[in-house]
Amino acid sequence: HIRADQNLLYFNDPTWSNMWYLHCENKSSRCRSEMNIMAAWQRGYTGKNVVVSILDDGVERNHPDLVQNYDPFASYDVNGDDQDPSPRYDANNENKHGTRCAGEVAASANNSYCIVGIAYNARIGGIRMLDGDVTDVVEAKSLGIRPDYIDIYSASWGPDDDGKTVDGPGSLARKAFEDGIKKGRKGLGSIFVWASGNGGRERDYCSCDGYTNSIYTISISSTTENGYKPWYLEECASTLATTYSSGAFYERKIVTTDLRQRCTDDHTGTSVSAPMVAGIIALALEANPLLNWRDVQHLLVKTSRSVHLRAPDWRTNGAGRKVSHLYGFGLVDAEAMVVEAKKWRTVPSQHVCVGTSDKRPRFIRADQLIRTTAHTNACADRGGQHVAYVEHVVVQVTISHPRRGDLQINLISPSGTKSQLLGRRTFDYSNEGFKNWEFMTVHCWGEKAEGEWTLEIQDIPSQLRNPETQGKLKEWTLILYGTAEHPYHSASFHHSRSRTLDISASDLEPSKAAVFQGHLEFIEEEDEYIGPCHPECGDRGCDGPSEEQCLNCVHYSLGGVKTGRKCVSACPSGFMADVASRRCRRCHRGCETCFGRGQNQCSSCKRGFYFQMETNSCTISCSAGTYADDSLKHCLKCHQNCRKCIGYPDRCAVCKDGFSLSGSMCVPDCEQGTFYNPAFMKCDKCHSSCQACLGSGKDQCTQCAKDFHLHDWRCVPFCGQGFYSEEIPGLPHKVCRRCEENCVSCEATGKNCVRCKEGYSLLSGSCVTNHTCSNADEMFCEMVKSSKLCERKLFIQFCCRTCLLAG
Amino acid sequence: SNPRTVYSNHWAVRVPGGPEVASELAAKYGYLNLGQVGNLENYYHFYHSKTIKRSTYSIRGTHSFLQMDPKVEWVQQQEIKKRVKR
Repeated sequence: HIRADQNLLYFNDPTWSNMWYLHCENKSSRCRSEMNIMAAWQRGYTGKNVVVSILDDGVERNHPDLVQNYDPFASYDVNGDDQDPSPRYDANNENKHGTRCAGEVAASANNSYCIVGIAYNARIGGIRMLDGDVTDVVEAKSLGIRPDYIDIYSASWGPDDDGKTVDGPGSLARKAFEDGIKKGRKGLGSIFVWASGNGGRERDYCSCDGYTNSIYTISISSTTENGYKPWYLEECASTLATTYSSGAFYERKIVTTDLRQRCTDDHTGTSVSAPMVAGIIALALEANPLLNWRDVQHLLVKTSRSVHLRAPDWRTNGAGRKVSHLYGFGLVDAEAMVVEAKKWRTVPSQHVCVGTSDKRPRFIRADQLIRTTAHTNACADRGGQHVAYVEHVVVQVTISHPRRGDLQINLISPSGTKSQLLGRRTFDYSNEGFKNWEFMTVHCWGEKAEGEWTLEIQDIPSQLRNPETQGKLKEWTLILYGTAEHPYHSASFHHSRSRTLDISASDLEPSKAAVFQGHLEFIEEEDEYIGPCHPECGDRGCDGPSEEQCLNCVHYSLGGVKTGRKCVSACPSGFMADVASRRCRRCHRGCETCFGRGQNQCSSCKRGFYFQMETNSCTISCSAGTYADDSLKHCLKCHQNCRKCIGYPDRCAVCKDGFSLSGSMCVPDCEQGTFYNPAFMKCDKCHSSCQACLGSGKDQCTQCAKDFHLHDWRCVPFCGQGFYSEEIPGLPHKVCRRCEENCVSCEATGKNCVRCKEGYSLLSGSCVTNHTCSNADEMFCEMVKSSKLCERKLFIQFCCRTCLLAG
Repeated sequence: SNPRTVYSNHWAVRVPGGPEVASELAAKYGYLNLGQVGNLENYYHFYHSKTIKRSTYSIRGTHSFLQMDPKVEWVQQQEIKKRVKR
């Protein structure tokens, strides 16, 4: 928040007071203008001599707020093939988009009409190309209109943001981009600014848009007044920076020029943001017209800040830059841009290195993560291709998959920065996969390129897919873009800086000169942090007060995906201190402390893991012959006879060969007819009736001797009364089985009784009571007979004897 | 089902011989040469009035012989792209 200042500029444009994103209006209240556009104006930069063109559905060149800055040489009608980019008017005002974008960039200031553009002295044109069939030819033509004349092309359109489209520039448009950055602006390179995707509601991912995903375009996203993510915003790793745009109904809106010479606050989406950045870049180009296309991107990376922008994934990359997938490097800062631009030294030439190309196919299994790593020296052995410091990183992939939206792809740099190249897209049901699709990330900007790069692909099936179908990673290539030397940290970089404004009032038009005359200030150009550094910061100082803003460390630097990068006095749990490089290195997964990064270099384990002393490793479960001791978090050895034990070394569950389980102990196997006596630790004889036993008693037999029968754990020579002898398959002896109820003696099979107990009579092999039924009349017995109840054991007691005696 | 490609009656052609050669080729096969594609050297924009303006398949005809002409390095029938304003 910036306290309102009475000395600030004032314009008579009617909606000037509503342009909260440019200035503070209410002098008594705190306001929000972190884009610092007013401050850039106060330094004298308003976009003079810079040409911006809006690629869209046309620009109303006679709009009162645009007519003064309109430039016909920055304009063309590709749809109608003429020089006039005026939009086609209809009842729905369908073609208002371009006019709205144009006003943000260069609407005139202080003309008592509508708004003030960010670069209100720049020249503005329009290329009408969306109001008709858009083809590769149309796009290529549009991107190549007078590249030596137009400095900045701003585009707030793209492929459908429906969450299922994967599309980008065709071969001609790609060639137009390449020609533009190589030859445009007389060799400095055209500046292409692009609005990031608007498919937030559809869970779209802007890496599926080949325009925002290109290294040649500056992809811009939006934030609301309060720093919240707008509903339309997509996230991806190619977004470079952010500006304010309209958001929720209770947050203030953006105002701009509208069709039919009107003014509107209805303009929203990322379409607002790209023209804003185009205007801010115009201010920077006025400060330094010799900036090339890569200088501009470096400036944005260096000067954008996270401020109050709310994102769950703000991380500090290996170069100390905070970055997020929603906002890139954060909110643009126009004042910082012009200050840096003024003293900017051209970055070293771009090198391109193919870090790795892997054609080994890999199946992508559902619910699994595949991880493939590649170590690269970043072409250090090829002078013209060596990339020491990264700018853009592109991963080109070919993947076949039954449902593309189930895929999630990440890239992890040697510094540990994790870029999500692709997020899951719920509505993408396509089975076309990706064919040589290039995913781009800016999150590693400034990092060292050499080292291990990891590509992760995860398949998280949605409910509507056959989980057994698999995708395949057919090929992936890592392409590094960057420089062989640091882009701006060199001894000769810090020029003496100009301490005065480099414009005079006579350079301005009289009306504007009068406005400026009273507000000119000689401002000390102090753009470095001069406050105290954190105590952990080393001798190179810092960019701010926190330990995350140190340029080097006194003790150790702690960096990682989740913790960010900061200076610490001691390495925390899970890390080891690398004294030589003064860095905390992550131990292997599971290790709490370690003496190296390898799997076998642990000293102690995290909770849930057990330390294996023999291998110095931490595992979730203990290996064979050991058991998990929860108190010590160690794997300890079992008793020497045990193959597997539980909880204690002598509580065996499985014995080694030559041993048998006796209770919970593993005892040596004894010969037949003997048993292991733990009291004497030797084999003793079983009872004579036993072939095998647990003890010497006659009731401790487990197997009987030959011709003996097993009866109640005893081995007997013959079965007693009421029992019959039965052979059991697999057993070497017979077993005594009980005859049926009330039977004293039964056949060898046990099915039929031969002699019954007293009080029972033998009837069809079964014993029935001698009593008679008093109610067994003829009809009852007829029923018993006809139902053959007497043949069934269950009913044989049912007065059968009575009926039988009755005939 | 995946979205369909929509072909137009416009072509992009690479003819290294220059604009006169491009115009001759266009006339020979029934096209109209609409000029160079922006700033891309040797790339020309051809239009054929006798083919369907919008079609879901690439129509074959005498105009298809253009790509077989030895003076033509490359031919691309233009597809209509769906583009949305943000």
